[in-house]
Order: sequence, then structure tokens, then C-alpha cells
Amino acid sequence: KRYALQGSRWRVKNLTYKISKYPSKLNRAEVDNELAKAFAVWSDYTDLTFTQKRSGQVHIEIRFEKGEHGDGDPFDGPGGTLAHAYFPVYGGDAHFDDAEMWSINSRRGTNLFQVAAHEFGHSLGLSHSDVRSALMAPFYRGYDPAFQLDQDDIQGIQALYGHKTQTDIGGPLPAAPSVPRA
Amino acid sequence: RSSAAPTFGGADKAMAEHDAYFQMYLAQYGYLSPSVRNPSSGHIMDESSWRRAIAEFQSFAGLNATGELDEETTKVMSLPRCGVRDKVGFGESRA
Repeated sequence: KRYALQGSRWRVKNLTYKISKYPSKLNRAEVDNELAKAFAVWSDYTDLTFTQKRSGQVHIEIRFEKGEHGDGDPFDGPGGTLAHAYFPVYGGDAHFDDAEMWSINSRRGTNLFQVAAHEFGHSLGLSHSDVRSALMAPFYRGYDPAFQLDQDDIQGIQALYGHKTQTDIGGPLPAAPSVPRA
Repeated sequence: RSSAAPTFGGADKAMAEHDAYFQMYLAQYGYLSPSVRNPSSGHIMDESSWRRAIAEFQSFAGLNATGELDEETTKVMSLPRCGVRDKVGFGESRA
């Protein structure tokens, strides 16, 4: 075992999130899509589900902010710190530095999907891993077009939320077989 | 680089600033007491704490844990990264 657990986790498996403040330089629909993909990284291996809401109370609030943004941990402009997130015991919110050049499916800039998937790992209770190939390693490694979750990350999230018991089959469930009445 | 704890009062101002930057880095990510980040705390750091913090960072980052703030170590410290602490213990919680 190399992954690290912070010590808190969500007691429910159906979690909601809201993007309260979008990045200034990206299309909102694309951001919605990338962040949904980032959550799916974790729901692919557990029974967790993530549902986006536009308003009201949610479990995980997401904001793109510059500099000081109210939590006493100001962002530092391009490079350096890219984002941070709170563990479940502190609310699970994720903040991204809007001064970064966030990118989608591109080697230029900082890949939003990969960083978001990492931050959501914190939102779910994972700490940083010292396995270099793990998503939960603290350093940004650059765009990986063939991104896959490392076994270390899978073991970590399943230690918190268990294995996936329901398989996504990519379509509607077949009709239940009829059972003759006794 | 010298492994000695930074003094910030020497003739080599650039070197002191260099050390101060990485001292703040180590405090920010949980390898040194957060009081290091607050100059008014009067925190005085001894050389063994400084070397131990560097070695712990090196070990976590997969580098040789020499306790020396060498070029390879500062290069890794300069990489873009997540703002969450690597090590909990020196005041884990955020406000």
C-alpha cells in the first residue's frame, strides 16, 4: 500500500456538485463535460455517483478563482499551485487557480481534466501518494492523452468506498424475465 | 547548495532569498511548522529541522534523501503542483 487516506470520507454514495464560478477563458459546456469526466474517473471504480446541480445545496462546490479567494490560501498566478481541495471532513470543495491557462485535450496549458480528477480525489478523502505514476501524486506531469487511473489510486478509492458492484452496460437494462405465478 | 538552515542576515542576500523561498515551500506543504510562514512568529529553525524537512520531501518525491537542497530537489519544488499538503501533522486543517 502506498496511497494515503486523509481519514474522512463521505457517508453517502450519491454525491452532488455545483460549479459556482466558471473559468474565465473556457466554454462553460466544455468545462461541465471535463469535470463530469473527472468525477467519472472515480465512479468507474466505485459505486459513487456524481450529479451536477445548477443551484441549491450540494456536497462539492467548485470555483475558479484568482489570488486570495476567501479561504486564507491564496493562489499564486500561473505555475506553482494549480488548485486545492478540501477533504470530506472540511466540506469537499475544490478551487482552481483561474490564472492558469486551463486547456482541454491539448498539450498546451494545464489539462483541466487531469487536475480536476486529482482534486476530486482529495474531495473524496485521498491524500497525496508517493507513487510517481499515481494520479494522486502531487506534481502535474503534463497532458496525458491516454490517461488511466493508476492501480495505487484504485486501491485507495476502493479502500474508502469499496469495489464497484454495479456495472455500467452503456444502455438500458434488458427487461426482467417474467416469472410464472405460483 | 548548503544544507545549513537559512539565516537571512548574511551578505549573500540572493542566497538567503533562495533559501527563504524553499523554506516557505516546505512549510506550505507540511514538512516544516506553519509558523515558519509567519515572520512575526519568531520561529527559529535549527539546521537539523531544515535538513530533516528537505530529506522528507526528497523521500516523498522519489529523490535521494540527502537532506541537501540540491539542484534536482529545487527543480522538483519548482514544478506546478496541487496546493494540498503532502504531509499532515503540522496543523492539518484549513481554516
